[in-house]
Amino acid sequence: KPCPVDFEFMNYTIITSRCKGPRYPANLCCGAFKDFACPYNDELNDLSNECSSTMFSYINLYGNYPPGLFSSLCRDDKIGLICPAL
Amino acid sequence: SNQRYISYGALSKNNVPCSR
Repeated sequence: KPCPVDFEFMNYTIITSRCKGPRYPANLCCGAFKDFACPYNDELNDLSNECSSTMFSYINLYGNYPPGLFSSLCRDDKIGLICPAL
Repeated sequence: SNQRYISYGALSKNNVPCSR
């Protein structure tokens, strides 16, 4: 199932300006990641589409991040990464 | 209230560049 969100042409500087190597501080990187991704949490959590795979492809492409950076760095609650309230 | 979150299932897609 295709992703209804077009992640190809989005502005990723919200992440790339704050999450930088070589240290990739978790508070900055995970905060930036959530700021970018939380508006699309419903689409990303739907694992029957390609949204999360596509989004991470572009995040890693534009940020030149090592594979698995965010999944290894970011932990909140047992349910997942908590998004700020709207 | 509805707490929004990014599931670890979605986050795990960061691990696999070429999932199949």
